[in-house]
Amino acid sequence: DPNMKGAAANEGVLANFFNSLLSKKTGVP
Amino acid sequence: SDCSAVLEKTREFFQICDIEGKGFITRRDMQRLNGELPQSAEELENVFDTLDTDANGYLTFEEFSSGFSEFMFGPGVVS
Repeated sequence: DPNMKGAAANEGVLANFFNSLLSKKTGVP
Repeated sequence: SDCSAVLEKTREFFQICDIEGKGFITRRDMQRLNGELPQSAEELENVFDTLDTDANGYLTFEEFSSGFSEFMFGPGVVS
């Protein structure tokens, strides 16, 4: 299902984004 | 409580994106993070589009926090 794939990909992008914000906040890469 | 800690964190993240304190995030704000976060401009666009659920070009705190909740707890937790 291409829609499911798209959603999963977006979730990964979101997770990376929030992880980066977490790293930025704490200064831990 | 855990809940208020998450809310606090969400607020901090929102403020990192909303540099001028407008109360919402635009696509342009997101692009500005390009130099500060490891994500590419395209990935940041993707993040913006994913969080901007009503696709009006403005990311409100509510939209942002529901996206963050999904990241923290999985989809469907916050209605």
